[in-house]
Amino acid sequence: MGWALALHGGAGDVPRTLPPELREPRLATLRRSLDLGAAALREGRPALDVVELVVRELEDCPHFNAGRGSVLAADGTVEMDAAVMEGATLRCGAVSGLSTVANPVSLARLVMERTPHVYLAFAGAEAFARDQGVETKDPSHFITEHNIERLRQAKEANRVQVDYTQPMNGQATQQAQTPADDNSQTG
Amino acid sequence: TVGCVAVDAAGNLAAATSTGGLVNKMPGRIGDTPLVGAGTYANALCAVSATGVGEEIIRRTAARDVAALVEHRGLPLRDAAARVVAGAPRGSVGLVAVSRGGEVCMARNTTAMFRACATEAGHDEVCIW
Repeated sequence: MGWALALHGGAGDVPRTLPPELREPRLATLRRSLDLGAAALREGRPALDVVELVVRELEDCPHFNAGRGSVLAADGTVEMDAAVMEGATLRCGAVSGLSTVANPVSLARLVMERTPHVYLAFAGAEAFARDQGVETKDPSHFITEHNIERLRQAKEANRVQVDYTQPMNGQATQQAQTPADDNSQTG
Repeated sequence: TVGCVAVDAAGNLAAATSTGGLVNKMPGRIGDTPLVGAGTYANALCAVSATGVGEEIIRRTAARDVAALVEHRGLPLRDAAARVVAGAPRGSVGLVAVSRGGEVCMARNTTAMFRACATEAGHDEVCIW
């Protein structure tokens, strides 16, 4: 059947009135990442290399919620997560709570390939990144003005937001925060 | 959240996902992305990367569920993905997936998902809504 790839840059409630200055850079990055991945597959590179290559490109785009441009936790910091998995072998690697690693997906791959483990988090993952010599940045590198404003709005509304949540008024926020039943926090 | 799934010309599958999580999340919160089988999964039959409300994706082990429906019930990838997405609360899940045979699927129950796909056969798509 031949090669194929698909990618995403997040999902949510994106209004059709999204201004061009917010829409176009994201579409351009999706196109660039798709072309990059397709070219790599056309050249015969393995799927594992391709998914890492594409996700790195998306992480480097400040308009998406990963790498530079990651949204902010309640304390104003970034805590990035990433994972990679290879189908034929079921090998996988994952990282959580990163605040300095430029491309978390590549660190996840190193967890998969160079440790006996599947998942490293927070201080341990940061220490592993330093040990492996991957590119790191000052935590401020990942924080954008746009995301500072989004955190301010979310705090004002007292809620957490998925990638493309639209602003809500106070009444709607209260309704959204109220558990619908006793199972609302199951898990 | 960003992610990519691919099958190469030799039929090898892989998935990768990366995210900053949720705005205003509690420090220390871990979402679906790094949890194997929740937001990211690949086996010899398909590869899946998910995005949306992480806690919902974790509860449903969404990515592995898609793969399990393909593996154990023999569903086509598209049907398996549609079933998992439809079973989640409206507005909570989007995913991209590819099969070993080169089938591509982009399913969601959100109003939009930034997404793109391409195949060796020449299909090429970039879209939001």
